[in-house]
Amino acid sequence: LDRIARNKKAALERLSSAQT
Amino acid sequence: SKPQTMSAARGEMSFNVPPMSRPGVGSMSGGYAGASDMANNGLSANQNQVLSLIRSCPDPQGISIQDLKQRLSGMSLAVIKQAVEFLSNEGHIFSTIDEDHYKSTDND
Repeated sequence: LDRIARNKKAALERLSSAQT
Repeated sequence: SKPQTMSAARGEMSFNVPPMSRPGVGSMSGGYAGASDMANNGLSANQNQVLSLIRSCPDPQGISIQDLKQRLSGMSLAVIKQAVEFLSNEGHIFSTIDEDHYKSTDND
């Protein structure tokens, strides 16, 4: 479950950088 | 005495509406449909289908590629994987317990 949280965090960072 | 009815000059200068300030996304959201398979968020139809399915899965561990394949019976596994990879790269989804399970970032 730690992996899920880390992946989600990384994904959110990708998302925000992709949208700028 | 004069009535004070010069209300036209009142308040008009106080509006300072910022210009359309949405970078990037939505630049293709104009008035045509059907000319391409791009939806207004820049994703292809396939990618949108995959994304909405992943979004609709309430499971905390996400949805598996196999589930996606079953629900998108018209789509080949290769296409699904391609869409998943794209969405993952964009940050819309992420893998959970393994590289076969995905969850969306933007539904909580």
